[in-house]
Amino acid sequence: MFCEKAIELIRELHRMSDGQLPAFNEDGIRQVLEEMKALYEQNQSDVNEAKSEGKSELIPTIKFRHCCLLRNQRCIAAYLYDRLLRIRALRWEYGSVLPTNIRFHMCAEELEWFNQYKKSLATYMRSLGGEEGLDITQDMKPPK
Amino acid sequence: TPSYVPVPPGVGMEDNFFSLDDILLSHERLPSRMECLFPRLGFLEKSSDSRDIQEGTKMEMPLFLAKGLYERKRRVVSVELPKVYKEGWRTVFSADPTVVDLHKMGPYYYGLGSQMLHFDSPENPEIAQAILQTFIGRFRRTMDSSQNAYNEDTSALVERLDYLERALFKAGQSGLNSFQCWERGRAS
Amino acid sequence: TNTETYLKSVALKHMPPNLQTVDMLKAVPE
Repeated sequence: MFCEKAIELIRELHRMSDGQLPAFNEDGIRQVLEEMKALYEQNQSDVNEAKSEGKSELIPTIKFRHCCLLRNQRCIAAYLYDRLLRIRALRWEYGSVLPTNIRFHMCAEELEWFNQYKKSLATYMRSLGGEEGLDITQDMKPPK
Repeated sequence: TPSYVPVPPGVGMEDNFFSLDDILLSHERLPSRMECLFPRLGFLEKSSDSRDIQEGTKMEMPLFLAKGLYERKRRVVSVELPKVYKEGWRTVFSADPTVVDLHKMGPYYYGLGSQMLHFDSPENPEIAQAILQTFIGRFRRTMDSSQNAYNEDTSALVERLDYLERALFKAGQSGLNSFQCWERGRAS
Repeated sequence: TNTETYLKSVALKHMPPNLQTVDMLKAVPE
């Protein structure tokens, strides 16, 4: 069945419900994108055939593949988004310099996203508490 | 990492695009019947040598696909209601919902049941009621046990819960642990 | 914007033409 590689990506993250960041599964994503490419090309071909030869019986198959394309898109997007939520949480847990072993698990684009997030957060914190700003990532537990 | 808050699953018949739970739920397979020919997809159906999936073929289909293909006005695919939502089991639930092993019968009893309402069935009102009443009947025990089991092995308490109930149990435990931490002066 | 840019650069731009956007407002629950 289609979309099996895509669901594996989701399971990989779901297993780590505590927010740990596993290594970026570049190979997994590549395989899902390849499946999407194949599905799309098959659909293009069948759509042309359905139009030019009036083969309306191909429509259910075209819809089937389209559902799988949408599914693969959703799985990839959710995988990447959930990883961003984990990475965002790391800023609050570890501060603005992440441990090396965590950075190794991030792809270049995730590091870039993290840098942008840090900047947004810093800008926001500077806007609080008068001239000095306020570091809201400190003192996250109440005083005794 | 307490700062990691994943996208929660949708409530009722909704589902959230980025929710890992919703994606996993919608991967559950349902016994289905293809109500028309699906040309050139025969390779997906292991028992057949045909190039096509023939009309009338029965196969297990993931929920996302069944939902995507289902049409109210045209017979494209029909989905069989899993037995846990059928009348026989609904009667069991109405007698005493607390005795059922919802992990074995599920594990997404509430989630999958809610999603089944997307397929037009004359039993939908009864199915919806059964799911709701089952939740109401079981919720109190889940909540009570999550608030009373401190620092102990909870596997026996959760093993018969479906995933929604396990999430509620976990939330209860988290609250209990935080409270205990505070009482011991360890929350600062 | 940061997240949309990221999703596009890592994955969406490599997808078929009709699947290169995700409606973030719809996708991210309130």
